[in-house]
Amino acid sequence: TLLGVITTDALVTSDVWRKMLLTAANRSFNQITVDGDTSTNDTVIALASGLSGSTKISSLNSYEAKQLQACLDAVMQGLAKSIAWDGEGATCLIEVTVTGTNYEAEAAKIARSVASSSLAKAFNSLLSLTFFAAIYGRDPNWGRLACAAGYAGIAFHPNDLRISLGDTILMDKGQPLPFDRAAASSYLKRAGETHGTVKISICVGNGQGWAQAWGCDLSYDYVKINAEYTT
Amino acid sequence: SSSSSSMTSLDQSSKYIPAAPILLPQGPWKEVPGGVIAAKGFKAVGMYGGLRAKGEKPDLALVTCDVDAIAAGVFTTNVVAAAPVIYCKKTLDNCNTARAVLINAGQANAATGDAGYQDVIECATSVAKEALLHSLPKLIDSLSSTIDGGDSAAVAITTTDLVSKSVAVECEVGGALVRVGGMAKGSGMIHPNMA
Repeated sequence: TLLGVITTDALVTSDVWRKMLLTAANRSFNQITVDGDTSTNDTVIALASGLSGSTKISSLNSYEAKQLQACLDAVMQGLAKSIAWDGEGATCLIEVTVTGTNYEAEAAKIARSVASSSLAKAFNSLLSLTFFAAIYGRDPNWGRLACAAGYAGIAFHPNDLRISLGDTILMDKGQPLPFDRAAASSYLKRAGETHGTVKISICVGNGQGWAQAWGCDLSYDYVKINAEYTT
Repeated sequence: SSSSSSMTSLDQSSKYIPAAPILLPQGPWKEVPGGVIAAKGFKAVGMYGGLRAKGEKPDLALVTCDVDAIAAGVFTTNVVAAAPVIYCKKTLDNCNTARAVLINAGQANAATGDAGYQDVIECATSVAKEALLHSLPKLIDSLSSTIDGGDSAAVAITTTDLVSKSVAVECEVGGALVRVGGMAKGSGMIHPNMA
């Protein structure tokens, strides 16, 4: 379950504050995933005291509103990423950045689809009932990333697809590229050993829309933790 | 990226779990300590109220505002919403302001039916029984606008989390210095779809 409390001393009207929170939630907490289960309790409450002495923000289109929105986005993204980083059993944070769509919401949908993909983060061996992760297994499998982008429900031309893992380009103009497999695998391994961040970049066209989503790898410990946990 | 300054704090709450590294996006803001208490007018505290089945990690958090704060919320869109979610949604439907948020850990409160909702009403009106009721006076007395208050609240809302999550930034907005802070918990059952 996700719970969050946000506070600010900015002076802002109720209508604007509620819209700001929704926008920030869509750019942060609604863009993380650990295990694909939507809780019955997810809640973020945001309180604005108005005690900073700042001018009252009553329009979403004002410059001050954009400044406050950026701060709110930053705080909520920072917290959201730390939740994905601390995902049960996780050894690394996965950050997916999608560019080239027409709208932010389209990029967000593709990014979340990739971050949520159990094939990208893991594939389940039915025979042994154990989990082997593409990320956890340090396997730079671009096909799984392309697959998850493709079923997100946002149309794009496959020939526009470009996928990078860290600094390594795995696919460009829809074609897989020769790449240093050892270096790419080492990048994943290093992130896992240091509980660091795996950065996946996906471009699907020439539009101005971009968004990010965050997840984590799926390790054996996830199953262990949830087998033992009860309330 | 930067680490939360609370990571090095030696306050009581850090005995239980360390603070998370907070990966703040780059921007014109400056990170400041305190999390939810960084902004003017807010106090917070976390304490052990005997709600957890195991251990004595803080399990009850309270965040208050000295004035009526403009309040907003986003909630799970899961049809089977827990009683506290229903309560908070109703409250924000009827009122634009709030003075406090009370959060507990260690007690499952989803799919608890009418009895669960009644528990929420009783908690919110401070007439709950046993552990929660006995803890509330101490909780309120311990409210603090210090960094420790914010840190202890961030620990008190955790469940299976291995680290607490708390951060605040300061930035110039409309010619004045404004602070935005927050705390969160979450480790498993994470695929939010809130509105």
